[in-house]
Amino acid sequence: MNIFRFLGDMSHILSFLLLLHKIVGGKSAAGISLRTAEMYAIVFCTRYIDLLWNFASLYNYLLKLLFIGASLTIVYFMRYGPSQKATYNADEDAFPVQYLIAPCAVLGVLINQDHSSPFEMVWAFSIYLEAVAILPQLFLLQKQGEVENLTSHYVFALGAYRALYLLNWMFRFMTEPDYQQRIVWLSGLVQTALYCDFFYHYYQSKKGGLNKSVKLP
Amino acid sequence: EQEDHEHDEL
Repeated sequence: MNIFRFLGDMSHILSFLLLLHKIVGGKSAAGISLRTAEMYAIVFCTRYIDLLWNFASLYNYLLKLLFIGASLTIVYFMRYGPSQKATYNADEDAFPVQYLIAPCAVLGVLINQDHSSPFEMVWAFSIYLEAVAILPQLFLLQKQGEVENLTSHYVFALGAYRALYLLNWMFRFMTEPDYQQRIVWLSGLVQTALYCDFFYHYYQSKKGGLNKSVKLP
Repeated sequence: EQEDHEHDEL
């Protein structure tokens, strides 16, 4: 464990807390993509299936349970919460996720770290899907132009988590002999690259004060 | 390709 990975995990937890605060606390799903929320639930339920047999680290075990629980809670409230459904904009949240899930599934089968292990195929699928899972959310924000304050912090924390993981991988590559994880490195790079435009606008709007809303062209 | 790793990260 290094500081970059720890801060990355904390940023990931923060993104969940912000989203839960908005959806469950604020009873509003305005500006939030259910499609992204559902893809994240798929990402965690597939990748963390090793909860059933891998007890290597209590820290990982607890956070995996937290991430699965939080992502399913978010999907549940967005689908069945009366006030959440009322504020959720299904028409605008229209990114065709089948064009994301299918290629990731094919890639997961073809490119993984042990072709004899079904779990490795599922694990690779989950890594690829996470890289593109934010697209419906960014697509929705782009359509709406203005990003509500809490939502902007949620997306920023979610983007920052994988950016911090990139630093974690660089650190591990430099300090650990023959450490290599090409699949997560490339996927993490793509995932973080997708946020660049948002990061830019987030920075532009927040440098004038944390409560300014983010405007996307 | 076979890469020696255990999934020690989230």
